[in-house]
Parts: sequence; C-alpha cells; structure tokens
Amino acid sequence: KREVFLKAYRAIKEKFAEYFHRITGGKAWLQLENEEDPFSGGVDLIAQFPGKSPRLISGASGGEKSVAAVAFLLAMQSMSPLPFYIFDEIDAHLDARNAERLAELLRELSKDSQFIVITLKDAMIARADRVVGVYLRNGVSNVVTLSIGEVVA
Amino acid sequence: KREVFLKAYRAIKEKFAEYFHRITGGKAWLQLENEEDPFSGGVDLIAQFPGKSPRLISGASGGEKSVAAVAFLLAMQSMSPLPFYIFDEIDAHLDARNAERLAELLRELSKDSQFIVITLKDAMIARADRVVGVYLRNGVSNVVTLSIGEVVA
Amino acid sequence: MRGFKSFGNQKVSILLGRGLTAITGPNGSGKSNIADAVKLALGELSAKSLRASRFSEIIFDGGGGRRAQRAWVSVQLDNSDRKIPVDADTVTVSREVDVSGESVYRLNGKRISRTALVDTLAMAGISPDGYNIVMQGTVMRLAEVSSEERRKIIEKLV
Amino acid sequence: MRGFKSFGNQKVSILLGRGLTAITGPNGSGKSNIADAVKLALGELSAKSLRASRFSEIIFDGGGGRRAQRAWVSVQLDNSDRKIPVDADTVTVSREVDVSGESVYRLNGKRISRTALVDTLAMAGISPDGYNIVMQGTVMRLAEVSSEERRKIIEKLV
Ligand SMILES: Nc1ncnc2c1ncn2[C@@H]1O[C@H](COP(=O)(O)OP(=O)(O)OP(=O)(O)O)[C@@H](O)[C@H]1O
Ligand SMILES: Nc1ncnc2c1ncn2[C@@H]1O[C@H](COP(=O)(O)OP(=O)(O)OP(=O)(O)O)[C@@H](O)[C@H]1O
Ligand SMILES: [Mg+2]
Ligand SMILES: [Mg+2]
Repeated sequence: KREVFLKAYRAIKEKFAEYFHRITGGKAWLQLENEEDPFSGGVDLIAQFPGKSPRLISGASGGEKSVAAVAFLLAMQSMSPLPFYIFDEIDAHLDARNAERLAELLRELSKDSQFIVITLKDAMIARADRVVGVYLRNGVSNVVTLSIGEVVA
Repeated sequence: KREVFLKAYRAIKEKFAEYFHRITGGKAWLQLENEEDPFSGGVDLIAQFPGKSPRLISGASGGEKSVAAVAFLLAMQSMSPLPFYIFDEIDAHLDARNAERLAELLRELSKDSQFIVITLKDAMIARADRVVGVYLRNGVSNVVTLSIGEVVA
Repeated sequence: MRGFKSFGNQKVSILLGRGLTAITGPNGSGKSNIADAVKLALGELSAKSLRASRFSEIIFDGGGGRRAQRAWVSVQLDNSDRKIPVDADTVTVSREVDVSGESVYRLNGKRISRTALVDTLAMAGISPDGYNIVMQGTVMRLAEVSSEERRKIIEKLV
Repeated sequence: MRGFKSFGNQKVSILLGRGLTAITGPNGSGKSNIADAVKLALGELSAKSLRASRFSEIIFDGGGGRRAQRAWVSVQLDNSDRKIPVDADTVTVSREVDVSGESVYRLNGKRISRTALVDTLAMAGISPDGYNIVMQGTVMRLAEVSSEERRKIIEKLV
C-alpha cells in the first residue's frame, strides 16, 4: 500500500511542479510531512512565486491559491485520467496574465482529454475548440454552440 | 427588544429591495419565517430575477448570490453606517453588466460613506474617485495612488 | 435535459466533444445548471450540492403555468476503451426525477438501480463527486485543505 | 505599514479618503494584505483569518536576508463626529508584532491594552470582524447563510 501511494505521489509531484511553472513561471512542490511513514503525516503544498520566498499555499493570495489548486488537479489528471473534466469558474480570481497562461495550458492538455470550462473570461473563450453560449429567453435557458474550427474554415 | 429588532429589520428590508433592484432590475425581499415571533424563526432572502420565478437565494446562481449579498450588506450600511467598508473582490463572479451596475451603485452610495473595493474589474476601477495600484518590485509590495479628479483636471 | 432547473419543457442537447469546450453567458443563464445536470445523472445523492433543499426543487418551475412534472437528464459517455464494464461503444446514463423527489435511472435505455449504476461507473473512476468536477466558488478552497486531507485525496486516486 | 507581509522594510502609506477607492494590481501583489493590515490594527485575534498559522508569520520574510524583525501597521480614523470616545479629531490605532508573536497596541501614540482598544472602538461599531470588512472569496457564502444566521446578523447590528 505504501509503495502504491508513493508511486502515485511521485508522479503527481513531478507533474504538479511542471504545470505550476507553466502557469506562473514560479516553483512549487509537494512535500511529505513524514518521509519514512507517509501515512502518519500529510502532504504539504509549498509555492514559490517569482521573486518571493517559498510559502505554504495556505498563506498565498486568492489568485495564487487558484493557480496552485488547478495545477494540482491537472497533475492528478495526468497520473490518473478521467474521461471528462468540468471546471466551473476556476479563473474567477485570476488576473489577465494568469488567466491567459492557464487557458494556454488547458488548451494544450485538452488534446488528450476533454475539458469543459465554465468561464466569464475572454482569455479562456478565445482558446476553446468549442464555445457553448447559454442565454435566457422568456425565463428559460437556451444554448447555442459554435465550433471554432468551422468558424475559422 | 422585539421592537428594536423589527424597526431595524423593516429599514433593512426596504433598502435591500431598493438596492437589489438598482443592480439587477429584479425584485427581492426579506421575509420573517415567523411573523408573530421573529426570534423563533429566521429571516429568509427571496430573489426574483427578471423573467424568472421567485426563489430562495440558496438556489440562485453564483453571480446572483453575490449581488444579493452585496445588496444586503449595503442595506445594513444604510441603516447603521460604519466609517469605512472594505470589499475584497466582491465582483469576482459578476458578468460585465452586473459588474457595471454594482459599480454605479457603489459610486453613488460612496458620496456619503467610504468604500474601499479590491477589484480586478475595469468597470469598478473606471468609477472610482481614487485608484490605488499595488505592484511587486524585487519581491516587495509597492503602492501608487491616482486621484481621478486630479487626472481629469 | 428536459424540465431540469432553468432548462424548460423543450429538450435541450449540448454536444460536447474532445478538446476544450468553453461554456459562457450572463449570470443566471444556466451554465452551472449544466454541471448540476451531469452530477445528477451520475447519481448525486445530495440535493444541497445541487443548490436545492430537496430533489423535487430541481424540476423546472418557470412562471406562467409552465411548471414541469418531471426533470430528465441524460449523459452520453464514449466507451470505446470499455473502461465502463458495458459492451457498447457509447454508454448513456439517464435519470428522471418526479415531483415526489423519486428518481428512475436508466443505462442504455434499460432501467437500473442507483447502486448498480454507481458501481458500474465506478469501474471507470466516474462518480458524481470525483475530483474531475469542480463546482463554482470551490477552487480556492481546494488549496486550503489540510495536509492530511491532501494526502487522502491522493490516496483516493489509487 | 512597515515589515507587514509583502510590504517590506520601507514604510508604505496609503491615503484613503471619502468616496470610492479601487485597489487593483496583479495576483499576489499585496491587495488583500492591505485589508489584512486593517484587521490586524483593529485587534484581530485569529492569525488564521489573516492566512497565517501564527502571528509571527505576518512579519515580512522576503528573501535575500531582508527578513524584518517586526511588523508595524497603523490606521488613521477620522473622529470629527466623536463616535470614538477619544477627544481628538483623528484617532490613530497602531499595532506592532514581534517574532515571538507578541503585540503592542497604541492609540494616538499612547500604549493601550487590546481589551481597552477593542472596547473603545466598539463604541463606534468598529471591530476587526464587523460586517464592513468582506474578505476575498466570502461574498457568495454570505448569501448561503441559514435563515437563523441571517436573523442573528441583523440582531447584532442593533
Ligand atoms: N427548478 C428551477 N426552475 C427554474 N429555474 C431554476 C430552477 N432552479 C434554479 N433555477 C434558476 O437557474 C438559474 C441559475 O442558473 P446557473 O446557476 O446555471 O447560472 P449561471 O449561468 O451559472 O450563472 P453565474 O454566472 O451567476 O454563476 C437561477 O437564476 C435559478 O433561479
Ligand atoms: N510574511 C510575509 N512576507 C512576505 N510576503 C508575504 C508574507 N505573507 C504573505 N506574503 C505574500 O503576499 C502575497 C499575497 O498578497 P495578497 O494576498 O495581498 O495578494 P493579492 O494582491 O490580494 O492577490 P490576488 O489578486 O491573487 O488576491 C503572497 O504572494 C504571499 O506570498
Ligand atoms: Mg454559475
Ligand atoms: Mg487577494
């Protein structure tokens, strides 16, 4: 059981560091509280944003926490993929630059997976393969879907 | 005690309905669960957005909840003003239209009070009397303040 | 979907494919309701997690006498890799909720108990509260979990 | 502020006046830290609510040997209406936190106990966890409180 966990942990650790760097340009890592007996302690998440000191993620800003959480989720996805992902406004607290870099990473990773992202941000909409527009008419929700490939062709 | 509460409750109820309508164009109201004995029940918040059925606010969308929560806070403020208000990203889940209408309402109410709003939205920044820009240099936070009146003059 | 939350009495189908799909629109237009529909179809047991106090509240209650009698949602999953132990390239999961809050589940059109459905989908790692569905307003909190909780999230994955 | 969180060893002053002030900037630039500074000055007792596990963590710890020895924050309040029972047009509240997590409070330069400070400010309705300070990520949850909780919020106001 310990080996199974450590194998998964190391795979996630590696991808997490990669994805975090891709979005922020900074460094982040997971850390076992107890190296010898992983199950007697937890897993810390430490982030070092560019130009700053390393800090436990609980001390980071709202946007920084969002980015770290998404990098962690994507790392889990790369180790153990599920058929689809639904992310509801994960970019709500991101500034323009982080929103763009996250959208870029999602576009790239979505080549091998299915990401459904609910968003209000242009940065995300601009990089989607498909845009589902939801609107109300007479108090009832309707949907219109644009396939970006078709639009361009 | 009951009279003191009811007096405050009615004042808040009225302002809440007004501010909610100013932001959304819809109707919302507070409702005592127990009219005869207010303290044996709670206070429900019901919102009816344009074109829709009235609904308990717990069933509303993220943006709708944000707007209702802010209208409620502003109603409390009008009844019992405090010297300053600090709102940290209360507009994170608002679409462009709600963000603009909220910013308009805050600009108007701020004539009699001090509102400090942390925001990433242009709609809010555009309507501020003063913009405090926060930025990092060498890992240290710095601040630059623009007084909009001066800029225009 | 038909009769589900803000989606009225006309059937609404949303084609989602590979790659990145962005769902957008004004506040209150129905975006998060789409996520709720998927959770519902996969066997969600908590009405609260769908922002309802009981399951009957997820039935379309539009004004003007248009209230629906039932809510129906259906999710079509690609099963060409046969991760779901069903011998079909496509697995369609549907759920109908009536005004008493009772649910009827179907797998490829055939009625199935919730337990059987959940066990079948679990073989492919699919569940209504898997880490693959991130609800609105929860992403910041994911970073705020305790270190023990974070370890358990990784443990659950394997 | 000096030495408080991301605000380094140079004193930083932010003039806030009447009307609407917008604070903006990139993620992680220090905006919410300004709100934390105000809460700290007003007597906040929970380090966790300032996103720290203990009070010594709010002292600037910038890399390159620039770690500060103490954090100092100060808030200037207009008291021309004398709602705060102090005979001065301006009331300045300051707090210094040292590496052991100990705090020293001052009111208009004169040292004061936290209890005396909190009682004095409470006369004007000012407290570190009043409804007038809405922290990041909490506004949606304000709408999700129970009806009992909502009634108590109104009761607390009077
Ligand atoms: N049973 C129901 N019948 C009709 N409408 C409903 C029902 N349940 C919820 N709604 C409505 O659905 C709307 C919420 O939809 P949803 O949460 O999907 O919005 P959204 O597009 O995600 O908005 P936001 O951008 O604000 O998050 C609300 O206005 C709510 O009143
Ligand atoms: N003791 C400390 N010393 C130095 N930096 C610190 C300290 N405590 C927190 N920080 C840093 O302050 C930054 C957070 O600032 P803050 O929360 O104010 O950001 P923000 O501008 O609100 O960002 P966002 O838009 O993402 O919410 C973090 O990057 C964090 O690492
Ligand atoms: Mg939503
Ligand atoms: Mg912040």
